[in-house]
Amino acid sequence: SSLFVYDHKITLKTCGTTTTLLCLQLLFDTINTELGWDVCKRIESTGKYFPYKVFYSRRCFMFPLKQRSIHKNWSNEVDYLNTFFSCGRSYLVGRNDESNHWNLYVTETNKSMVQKAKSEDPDETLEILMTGLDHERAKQFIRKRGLCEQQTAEKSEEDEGHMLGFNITKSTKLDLVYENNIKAAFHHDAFAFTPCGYSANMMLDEEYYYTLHVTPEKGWSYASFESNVPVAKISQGKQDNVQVLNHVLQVFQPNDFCVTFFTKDDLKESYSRYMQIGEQVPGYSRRDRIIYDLEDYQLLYMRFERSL
Amino acid sequence: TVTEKELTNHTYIDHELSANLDSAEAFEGPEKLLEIWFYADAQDIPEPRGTKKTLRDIEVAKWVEILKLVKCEVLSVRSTAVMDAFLLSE
Repeated sequence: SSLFVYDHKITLKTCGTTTTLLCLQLLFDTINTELGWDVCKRIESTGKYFPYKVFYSRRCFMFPLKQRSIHKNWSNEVDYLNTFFSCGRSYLVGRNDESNHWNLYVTETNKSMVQKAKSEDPDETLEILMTGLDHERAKQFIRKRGLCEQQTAEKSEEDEGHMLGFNITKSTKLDLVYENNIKAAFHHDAFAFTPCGYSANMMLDEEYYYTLHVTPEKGWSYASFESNVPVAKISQGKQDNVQVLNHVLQVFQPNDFCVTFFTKDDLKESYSRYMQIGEQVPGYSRRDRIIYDLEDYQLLYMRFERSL
Repeated sequence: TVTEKELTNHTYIDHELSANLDSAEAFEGPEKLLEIWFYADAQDIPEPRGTKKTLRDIEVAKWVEILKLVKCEVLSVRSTAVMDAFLLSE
């Protein structure tokens, strides 16, 4: 799991049986107390909060009944979100009768909060959710502890979980997903879990991130990749998101995966390239392609399966 | 590409949690993704107490408390010029 905190926004991505939404009240109360932000006070007339924008999404769970509290059921999550936020809408994306659809909740943009003119904001988010990882590929994310104790001792500030996470990042080349042609600063933090599993946060050019989470267990193997890195800027136009997708797929070689791509501007070249992606993923067949016009964002959802 | 100096540049690290964490019960893959934009841009943040304070001014201990309700613990934090990246348990 990962949390990214910027000056004005947060992104919280949590795995397992976490109870993500149950932190909302304390989150808003803490910000109100610590920072005195009016946006973290409930509006008197509605009794709800109305921040600039809220997104909540997840792929459908593999074991929904093992989830806790409101997270057992999408409609309960939406009901809970609606007790906090004004003008929320929910979407079930993909086939209702399939066990691999994707759910999204998004609030209306609070445009009254925009005070100052913005510079060009390349806001885009790419998420790749993969299941049925190739067995040999999945094994890369299983590391036994105790094998690098001496190495760890030599680096007294570090512990074995982070050391093994670093080694996995290097051996899988997950630090090389983007062509960093502008020589932007690169920061990395990864951890190898016991008995297995891997999480990593990678930061590029101080303001962008990509994050990976892997549960390699046979039978329910899963990996996710999420990124807000503007690929054209970082690569100086030498790479696009289709190449990023293919790089990630090479590492995991899943049986199936879904891709979501959010962007503020549907005219962007990267969005146009993604619209044509079906023929450019070797070894996979596209099963669904769904486009949503979400007020000021465009959402593209696609699902692929390995070709027979 | 990542270099070994990245192993020693954490803003925060919980060595005890790192050594003892067992994720054997973390059976579920798909994550829950919550993104809240309190303001459209950092420039829009007000100064209710005369000085501009942002989400990054909230100390790690407060985030630890908030994340307890999520059932997550903080393994480590890496900071850049404009963001703090928390690596969490689960």
